[in-house]
Amino acid sequence: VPGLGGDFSIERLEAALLSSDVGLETVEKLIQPLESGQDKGDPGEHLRKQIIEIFHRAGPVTLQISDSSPTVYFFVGVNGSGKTTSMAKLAHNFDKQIIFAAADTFRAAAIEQLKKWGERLDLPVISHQKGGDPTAVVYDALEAAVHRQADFLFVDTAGRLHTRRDLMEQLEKMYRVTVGQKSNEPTESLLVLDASTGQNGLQQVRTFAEKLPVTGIILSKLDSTARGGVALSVVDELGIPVKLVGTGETLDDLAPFSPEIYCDALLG
Amino acid sequence: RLTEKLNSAFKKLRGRGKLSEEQVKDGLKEIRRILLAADVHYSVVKKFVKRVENKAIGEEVLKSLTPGEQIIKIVREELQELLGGQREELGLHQHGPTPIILVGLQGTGKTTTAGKLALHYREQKKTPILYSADYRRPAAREQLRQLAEENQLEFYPEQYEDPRDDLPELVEYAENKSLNPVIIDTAGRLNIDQPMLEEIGDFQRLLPESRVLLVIDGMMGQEALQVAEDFAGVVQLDGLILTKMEGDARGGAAISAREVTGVPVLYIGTGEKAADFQPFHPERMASRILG
Ligand SMILES: Nc1nc2c(ncn2[C@@H]2O[C@H](COP(=O)(O)OP(=O)(O)OP(=O)(O)O)[C@@H](O)[C@H]2O)c(=O)[nH]1
Ligand SMILES: Nc1nc2c(ncn2[C@@H]2O[C@H](COP(=O)(O)OP(=O)(O)OP(=O)(O)O)[C@@H](O)[C@H]2O)c(=O)[nH]1
Ligand SMILES: [Mg+2]
Ligand SMILES: [Mg+2]
Repeated sequence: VPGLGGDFSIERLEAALLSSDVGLETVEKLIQPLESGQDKGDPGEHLRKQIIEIFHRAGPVTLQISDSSPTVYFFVGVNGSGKTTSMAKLAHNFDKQIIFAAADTFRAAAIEQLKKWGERLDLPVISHQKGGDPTAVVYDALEAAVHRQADFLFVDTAGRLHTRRDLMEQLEKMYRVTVGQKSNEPTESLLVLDASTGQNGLQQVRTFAEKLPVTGIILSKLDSTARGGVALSVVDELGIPVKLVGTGETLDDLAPFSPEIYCDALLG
Repeated sequence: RLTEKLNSAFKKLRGRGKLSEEQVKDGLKEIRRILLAADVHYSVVKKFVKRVENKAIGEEVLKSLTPGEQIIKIVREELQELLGGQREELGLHQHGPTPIILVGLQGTGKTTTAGKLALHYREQKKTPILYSADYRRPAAREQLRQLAEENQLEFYPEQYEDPRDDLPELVEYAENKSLNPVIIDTAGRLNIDQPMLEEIGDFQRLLPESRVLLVIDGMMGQEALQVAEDFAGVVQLDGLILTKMEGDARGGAAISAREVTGVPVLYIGTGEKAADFQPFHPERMASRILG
């Protein structure tokens, strides 16, 4: 139970984890062995090793490429987490033939926002009318990507709360469209997770992962004061690797995830 | 469920009379966990639990309640008290337009909330006008313009590059057309971005009669405390709005933000449509926090 630290340094470590939004169960799981095995040397060092090990267990942080073009990447997540911006940043990093699918047909100016990024990156954006069926956009964009022999298709989806069953079903349908074209199964379904997300984050990711295979996390807004502890619980409990971190609002503000840097910030 | 957990912690200590120190300490361990799980800030939980402890020890157990229920009752009352006890309203100026400025971190729902707030005031027979001071985010102004259009709300298009040049003319326009309130959407900004914080300070200095509302994401965690404190440090905040509350995040960020700023939560966003907007009720929030 939190707050039961016998040693002041262990109590300080527990506070560091809690104040960084690490899930309560993960905190207990990490702090317990420190309290019982206090002869194991510096608890801070031991904890650091445990945390880095959790990230290494989750697998590679590299992005997969399909052996048949186009490689399809889905960008999913709750409202306002940074999906559209992250997608643009990743395209900027790739410098390949990329097509954007504007599959957020719901939110005001979502299509315009993506088109602006497409212009800045000089990449084509496939879009329909606002209010249209997002699955149709995905289908269309896939056809276009195949026809134009693009290397990648990036799919921008609408933000949605994991508690909206209808929207989660819609997302599953969009995913299956691309799976249906056998060789174009999404190679990555990247869930964009706001680093300042609290204890609800694990449930969020868990629910998304039930609807489509989430292959990686983009931990956004890590340039804020948040340490993104939510990611540690997600990796530990669901085994989904954090692949990228968002560090700002411009195209250059995307970096590969580093467990060491993350851990330093977490334990302050 | 909460009552069951507390009662099972208490079942060996069941009895009437006063709550013993041991009964209270056991119950508070569980309360502490519940509040942390609800995203209430670590330091706020510590202070809160201490307050409840002092109130609870030696308190007479009401005949109709078990010790567990008694403690919950005290916690619920203290939470409501912390949240201001009762509902508050954002008053508009009687003479002249009231500028209402929405501020907050990136992606919290400011632009969407601007539309909701305008619709809310129109339903109260007021005549709001919307303006976007967000010159940074791609298609931000277009987003607000579309929201205004689809809800048939007045929209003031920017005339200058710098919103500081627009603001006085915007208010003058509203005055001439008897429009009230003037709802101003701003760009998302970090609480550690000094120049951007200065900008909203400038907005308020330009419009001293303005109200400033901090828009907070309902699923925000521990950082809500620092964020609210930092924004309150550069502008006088008049209210908080908690968004995305139709989800299953408990919204403890509201407790932290309220505690550190003393500013009331006025509204909650409960969806993506303009009508998904409700006044904030402290007692409902207290129940939600306690799960
Ligand atoms: N500081 C900071 N801001 C970010 C980062 N990533 C995105 N943002 C900002 O967050 C806000 C929301 O970004 P979007 O890309 O529109 O988010 P989204 O998930 O597509 O939003 P919806 O489609 O409405 O659900 C914008 O103001 C972005 O500039 C980041 O890494 N750091
Ligand atoms: N589910 C839900 N989504 C909301 C709510 N309020 C806003 N949103 C969504 O959250 C996302 C971000 O909303 P915006 O209004 O663009 O947020 P913002 O604060 O203006 O973002 P920036 O200007 O980039 O800082 C959009 O997808 C909105 O539809 C709400 O109460 N519930
Ligand atoms: Mg988007
Ligand atoms: Mg906005």
